[in-house]
Amino acid sequence: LTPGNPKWKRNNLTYRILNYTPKMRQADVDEAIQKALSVWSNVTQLTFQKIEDKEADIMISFAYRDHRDNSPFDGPNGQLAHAFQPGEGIGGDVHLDEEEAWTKGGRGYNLFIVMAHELGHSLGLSHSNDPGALMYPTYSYTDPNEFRLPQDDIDGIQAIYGKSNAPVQPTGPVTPQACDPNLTFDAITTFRGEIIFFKNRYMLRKHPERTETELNFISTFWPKLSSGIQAAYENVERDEVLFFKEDKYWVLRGFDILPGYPKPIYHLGFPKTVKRVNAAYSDETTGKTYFFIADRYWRYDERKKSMDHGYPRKIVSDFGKIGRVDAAFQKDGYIYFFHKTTQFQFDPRAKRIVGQMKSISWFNC
Amino acid sequence: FPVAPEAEDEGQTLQLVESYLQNFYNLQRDHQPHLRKHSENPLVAKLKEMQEFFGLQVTGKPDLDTLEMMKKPRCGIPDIGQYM
Repeated sequence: LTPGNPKWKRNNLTYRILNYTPKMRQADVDEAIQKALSVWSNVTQLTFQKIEDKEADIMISFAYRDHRDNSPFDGPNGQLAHAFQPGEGIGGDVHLDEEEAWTKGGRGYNLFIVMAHELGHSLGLSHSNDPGALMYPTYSYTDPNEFRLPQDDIDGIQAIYGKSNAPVQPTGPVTPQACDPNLTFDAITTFRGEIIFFKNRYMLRKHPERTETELNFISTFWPKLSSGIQAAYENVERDEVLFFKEDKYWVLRGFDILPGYPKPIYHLGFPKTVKRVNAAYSDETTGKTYFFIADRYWRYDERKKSMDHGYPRKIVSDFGKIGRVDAAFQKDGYIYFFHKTTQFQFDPRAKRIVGQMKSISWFNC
Repeated sequence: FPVAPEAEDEGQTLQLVESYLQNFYNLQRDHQPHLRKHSENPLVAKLKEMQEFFGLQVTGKPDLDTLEMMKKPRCGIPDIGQYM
């Protein structure tokens, strides 16, 4: 919240678009701004009416370098935009740096994302230090079609304007905290010596030699894979990582998705009855990859590039009581299975569970 | 004399750090810039404030993670205080 708690005295606000950028179709600019306004009206009782002529509460314009508000822009990149806290005159106004590469997609800077952030300021919010929050100071792309206002921002705006009228209060994604004992994972894979833990639209990167854990948006590295990865494994021999989401999979070499992907998982030999993969790991010594689906598992031969015969088998028959597998990876000869907040260490030589830990044991909590 | 590369780098680094802290952490523009001076000068104090905000290691020095964060495209509004 902003010191002094500036806020609009009424809920029905007006906005006006003073000019347009030549880098986008006018209709796309209108749509991006309208969608950005709805981010905030969806979670409060605020309404926004577009006006074309008079002075509006929120005046939106594209501006160049020194535009006489004592806060000159700095050319491409750097500062993208700014806005003023609620108040008369310049209060509430949004200025966008005309020299930025404004777009409606993932290239350049997505106008919807930046606009939604700046409108947070126009309504009285300051910056959040939650790296997953919309009001975090630095830019990060989220597909507008998949965008959901994070809980941190909902809490902030409702602290100023109260809750929405909706029968069910809206909620938003919460940024994973590495040492949250309730943290569970969607998928985990090794990756060139690191371990990457996937959760919603985030990835936590852990390098064995570094104490701290790095939190990133998945889209920072793989814009096309913005969230919801369900299984992943590394084929060390081929320096590839495979990601699974619903009935598709992607192959990545380094940070690049190989052309021709995604492909249907049925290309690997799964029957059509399989709709998604829960977890996977690959044993680099045997070249065998294990896929876990519900209470069964398949084994795939990376060298023959086909499923082994005699599968699927019951997980409990060969791996013991590890329940449904959320995620798995192999490290230093052991297999680590994750089931909710519990982690099992499995010794494939002894063919039995040799340890049980919290799922967050890798984060030096 | 031609500026030695590291000295030039240091000059650029100091400039980047200084303008970032002036823009977003209300560092006064008339302070004397010394990254090395031992007593806690305003620039080091503001640098620590920025590192604290972003959850970086609070070193008071322009380390790699800090400089990387400063180079990220962002909103022009300060991270602290009002934005009248």
